[in-house]
Parts: sequence; C-alpha cells; structure tokens
Amino acid sequence: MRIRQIELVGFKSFREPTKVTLLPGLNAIVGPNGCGKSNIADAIRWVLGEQSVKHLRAKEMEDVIFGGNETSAALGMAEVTLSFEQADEASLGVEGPEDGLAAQIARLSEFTVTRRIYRSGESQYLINQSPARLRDITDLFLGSGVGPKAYAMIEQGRVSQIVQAKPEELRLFIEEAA
Amino acid sequence: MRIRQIELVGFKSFREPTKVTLLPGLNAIVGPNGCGKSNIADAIRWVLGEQSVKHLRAKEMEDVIFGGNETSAALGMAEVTLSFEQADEASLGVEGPEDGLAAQIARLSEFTVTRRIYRSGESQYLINQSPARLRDITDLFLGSGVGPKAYAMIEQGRVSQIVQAKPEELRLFIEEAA
Amino acid sequence: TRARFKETFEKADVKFRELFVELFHGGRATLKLTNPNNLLESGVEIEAQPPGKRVGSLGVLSGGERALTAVSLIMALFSLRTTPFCLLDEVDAPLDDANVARFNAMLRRISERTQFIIITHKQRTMETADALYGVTMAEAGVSQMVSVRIGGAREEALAATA
Amino acid sequence: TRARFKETFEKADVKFRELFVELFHGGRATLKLTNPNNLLESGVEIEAQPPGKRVGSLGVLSGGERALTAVSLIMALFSLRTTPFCLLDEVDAPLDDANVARFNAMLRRISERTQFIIITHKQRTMETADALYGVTMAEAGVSQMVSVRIGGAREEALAATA
Ligand SMILES: Nc1ncnc2c1ncn2[C@@H]1O[C@H](COP(=O)(O)OP(=O)(O)OP(=O)(O)O)[C@@H](O)[C@H]1O
Ligand SMILES: Nc1ncnc2c1ncn2[C@@H]1O[C@H](COP(=O)(O)OP(=O)(O)OP(=O)(O)O)[C@@H](O)[C@H]1O
Ligand SMILES: [Mg+2]
Ligand SMILES: [Mg+2]
Repeated sequence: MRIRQIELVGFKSFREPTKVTLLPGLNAIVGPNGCGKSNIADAIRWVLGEQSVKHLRAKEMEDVIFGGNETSAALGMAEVTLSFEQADEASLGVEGPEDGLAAQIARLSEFTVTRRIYRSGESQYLINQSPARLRDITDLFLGSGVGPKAYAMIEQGRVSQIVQAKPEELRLFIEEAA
Repeated sequence: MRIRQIELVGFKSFREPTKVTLLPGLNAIVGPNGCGKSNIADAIRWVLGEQSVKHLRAKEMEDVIFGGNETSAALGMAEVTLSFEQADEASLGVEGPEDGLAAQIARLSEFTVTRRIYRSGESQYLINQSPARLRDITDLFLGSGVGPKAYAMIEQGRVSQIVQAKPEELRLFIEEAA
Repeated sequence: TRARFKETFEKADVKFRELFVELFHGGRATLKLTNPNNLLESGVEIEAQPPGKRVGSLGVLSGGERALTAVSLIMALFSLRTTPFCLLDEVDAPLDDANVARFNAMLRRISERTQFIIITHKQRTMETADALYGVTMAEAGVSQMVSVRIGGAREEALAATA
Repeated sequence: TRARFKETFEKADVKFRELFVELFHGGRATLKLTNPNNLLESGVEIEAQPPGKRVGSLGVLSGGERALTAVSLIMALFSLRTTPFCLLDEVDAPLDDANVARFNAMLRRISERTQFIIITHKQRTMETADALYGVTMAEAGVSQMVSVRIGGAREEALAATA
C-alpha cells in the first residue's frame, strides 16, 4: 500500500486546491523556509486522525483552515483527501471484524480517506467519499505504523527526542509494530 | 572583553589537556557528528557556573569527567579554565560593591576563571588561580548575558524553542540585559 | 498478547542492532525491557554505543548520534511489518555530510519496499530521491507546488523556489 | 528598577523590530508586555509576522522562521549592552541557503564588536568565519583539535576530520 495522491483544499497555507501525485519509492519535498512543506506533513497526519492541536502547531482545530493573507480573506473550510493504492502483496493487515468497514476497504485496490472541517468547528470524515467515523479511519490504519502516534511519521525537530522517549512510550511503538 | 583561550583537562571526551586559542570576531568550531564540538560549549557553560546536569547532558555532575573509552580508563578529575582579555572600552559593568572581588577583577586587562571537579563530587572554583566561590563567578558575569541562564549561550537544538519560552522566562532575558 | 509482544520485541531488537551497526559502521546497540518479569507492562529502553566509545546513557550522545540512533529504531520497526509509508520531516538536519550519505543509502534500500515522503534541505538527499516536489509561495502567504527537475536543472528550479 | 526594566524593554523592542526586518527582508515583529500595568511582574511576549503573512501566534511559524525570529531577539538583546561573547550551537541547522546567507551577513556585522563562538555544519557559515577550529576523534572516544585552513584547503582538512 502507498499514497498515490494528496489533495489539499484550504488547508493551512494552501488556499487553492492543490494535488500532489506521489510515486512509490523516495519522494522529497523541498523549498525555502516557511513555504509550506511541514503543512503538507501536517495535512497527512490530520487526515489520518490527528487530534492534538499542539502537534498541528495550532491553538484550535479551526486554525488549520486557510486564515487569509495580506490580499485575501480567510476561508470557511479545509479539506484533505489521501488516495491510497494497494498492490496485492502489501495490503493492510487490518485488525477488527472480517465484515467490518475496515476489512472491506482493505481488499480494494484503491481507496480514499478524507477529512473536512468548517469554521464552526464541525468536522467530517469520509472513506471513499461516504461518511465515516474517526474510529473507522483509526481501525483502518491500526497497527500499521501510520496512526497519529505511530513511529512512521516524524515531525520536524523531533527526531533526536525519539531516543529520549519514556520507556512506556517506547513500548507503545513496539506494540504498534506487533 | 572576550575569551582569549579555553583550556580543557579531562572534560568529557577531552582526555588530553587541550588548549583552544580564540580570536576576536567570528570563531567557527567544526567537525563530524560526535567528535566533541558541543562538549566544548558545555565546558564554557560549566565553568561559568552551570548547575543543571540536564543541560550538561549528564546524570550526575561527575559525568563531565572523562569516562574512559575502549582503550583507556576513566580519569579522576576534570578542569576547565577560561582566560578573558579586556580592552578598556568593553570591560564588564560589574554589579556589586566597588571593593568587592568582582570589581577588582573587572579592572584587570586579563583574568582567568577555572572550575574543577573530582570523582568524589568535590568541586572547586578559582579566579586567577586563587580559590573563589561560585557566587564570585556569577557576580562577575551578572547582567552580562553570559551566565548559565542567559540569552548569549544557545544550546544545540534549542534555538527554535526560544520564541516559545513562557512570558516569565522572556522577561528574565530582558532583565538580564538591563 | 504477552507472547506476541515478546516476539515483536525480540525481532525489533535484532533488526535495531543490525541497522545501528550499518549506520554507525560499527558499535553496538540493543533494546532492553525495564521489567522483563512483567511482559504486559514492561517499558522499553535503548542502549547505544557508537564505535569505540563507552556505553553511556543516551543523554551523552551528540545531536547527530541521537538522530542516527532514532533512525535505526524507526527503520527497524518498519521492517517488522509492511508499513504503508513513512513521513520524515527534516530528520537529516543534525547530520554531517558523511552521515547524510549513510542515511541516504539506507533510505534508498528500504524505499524499494516502502514509500517515503521526506522533507529536506540537504542537497545530497534531494539527489537520491526518485522524485522532487517543490513548494513555493509565489504569492506571499499562499503555498503552491512547482515542478523541480533533478540534475543541473535542479539548481535553477530550486533557486526559483528560494 | 521599574523604570529601568521599562527602558530596557523599549530599547529591546526597537532593536528587535529592526533586526527582524533585516533578517526577513520585511514583515514586522514586536515585543509585548502581558501586563503593562504591573511593570514589576509583567511577562514578555513576541509577536512576529513574516512578510506577506497574517499575524499569528508563534506556533504557526515554520522551523526556519522560528529560528530566525529567535536570532533577531538574541541579537537585539546583545546590542543593548556590551556582552563579552556569544555561543551558538548549530542555530543555522533549520535554515535554507538563502537564510543562512542573511544570518551570516548579520553575524559578520555584529562580530565586529562582539566575539562569537559558533558550532556549525553549514559550509557557508564556515566560509564567513574569521577562524575555523576543527575537532576530531583520531582515537575513538577521544577528542582533539586539528587545524583547519580556509579556502580550497578546507575541503581536504574537513575531510580529514570527517
Ligand atoms: N491556517 C493557515 N492559514 C494560512 N497560512 C498558514 C496557516 N497555518 C500556517 N500557515 C503558514 O504556513 C507557514 C509555515 O509553513 P511550514 O511550517 O509548512 O513551512 P516549511 O516549508 O516547513 O518551512 P521550514 O523549512 O522553515 O521548516 C507559516 O509562515 C504560516 O504563516
Ligand atoms: N564524560 C565523558 N567521557 C568520555 N566521553 C564523553 C563524555 N561525555 C560525553 N562524551 C562523548 O562525547 C560525544 C558527544 O560529543 P558532542 O556532543 O560534543 O558531539 P558534537 O561534535 O557536538 O556532535 P554533533 O555534530 O552530532 O552535534 C559522545 O559520543 C560521548 O560519548
Ligand atoms: Mg518545516
Ligand atoms: Mg553537537
């Protein structure tokens, strides 16, 4: 499984709808300081269920919506969609009931996950464009290493702190990989 | 005022007595990962009175003594000496009584500050090679920006956290510069 | 789940030792259980010893050594199961040129099986990527993607995003 | 001491605004008192707005923007009184090439009055230094100084310390 495409609409500094089509292998995101690279990383963690505003460098969850600049006004909504592609050999080993949503999705060769938030604070999750709950998304990725707390997504400036995590935290990493 | 020379004896990875003679202006310390650059920075902060083992990346203060490597044994003492040179116009504006030790030193064109620690945990401070107290050293540099908590010494990895210091901490910076 | 945790822990330890030695060109590292008698609750600790140095607490490691140790652990956990992708935001910032090269060689190898999305300012890391995605703020405060070509043209394209 | 704090605060604010604009080539920044009616206890806050962007809490700044904002503040405090020296350990690590150059230009200017000891892996920063001091571990685990020459010879001397 891998990410085929990231689509950002009004997320942080991405005022205009933006699509980033990724390759398998090694994708490098580059650009000057402050241009929006870590905002893309935040978008990926957000759509996969990140609940901590602190880890999104925000004060409230609505701060992820484009807040305007010197020439344009703030937007009223932010939305991020990740499109995943699954080849046979690497499909998600989904936890949970055989006939649950997560298991059905895991058998598809492609699926999308979407998260949307409005200025009102109302937030929606979608799997393949149909409404879902946060729980459905976390079930989908449970134990795969890419949930918000997992070892496979390292925020800027935190790499050297990993080795100083408390023993209980390191245990969580091992459990996630079990 | 400026640092003319740093002398390390048995401090962290500096097993052999090492002298580093510095220039006015911009001195850059370079070398591969793990070679001992930040240990030099730790040595400077230590001799100026750093009391926090956490900020010295140690568990106990004796951990700053050379702890041995695959071929040599641990040493029993660590010592660091800073030699300062004062040109007339920039001598320290020392706080404290006119006839105090700090004021006398401030009028000299050169002086040295030394800190020593033994495996036993016993620690000594010296100004111009004669015994002094920690308080004498902190008085000497009070308000100059180079005490352990001051704004003029930035540890590795902490630059981006300065702007997120709490308002009371930022106030301390301003008071230090007053 | 006790047996499962123990089995995963042991596999992670074996892999961690191997990848640590690969990145540091020697030395040794291991994962330890803080309380081996209670597998259900025991914490996990890292012990790392760069080549020729004494064993110390992790606090003694330098900034670059910590980053490399963390990368060895992350990649070790990676190899235990198929992970969909890995997202690394400037993990190469504390590394010197020699270690950036070692890190990149490991990335190249592991990215044959797993997708990586890596944010970097290091030229060398850009050169080993399969694809580069430039981000720019042609209009202040508004991000947009810009195509970046590898090779000579990269200098000019990157300058355009600077 | 109330008057003294207020006077220092105001001077620091003026200098901080100036240096922020110098490093960011625009934008605006300021220091604010959390409780202006109680000068003896009030905290201090930073407000920073890179060019063209909206004013936000500091948390919204990127890694590089935070580092540059911090450097502007440190250098502002510096200028308020003669400080014996300044010790910076890899503060340029989060900066892109363009910002490293701006940072170096500021360092050059301020180092005419104040001594800097700066630890860096950035080539550009090494090139602007008045003197380079190489540290190496010819014997594993034991640090020693090695002389490093500026210019072409630097490549070879640095390689010797890698
Ligand atoms: N909701 C929002 N609306 C508009 N702009 C935003 C929003 N949230 C963050 N930003 C802007 O995004 C910028 C930071 O982007 P980001 O952290 O992605 O930079 P970066 O490319 O990672 O830079 P660096 O190389 O310094 O780490 C900030 O300058 C901030 O103003
Ligand atoms: N008391 C001690 N005795 C011997 N060696 C020590 C002692 N304390 C620290 N060290 C060694 O010093 C090394 C770290 O040095 P330091 O942090 O100065 O590296 P650095 O040059 O700053 O590297 P980086 O570029 O990665 O930041 C560690 O590998 C550690 O083993
Ligand atoms: Mg970033
Ligand atoms: Mg260091």
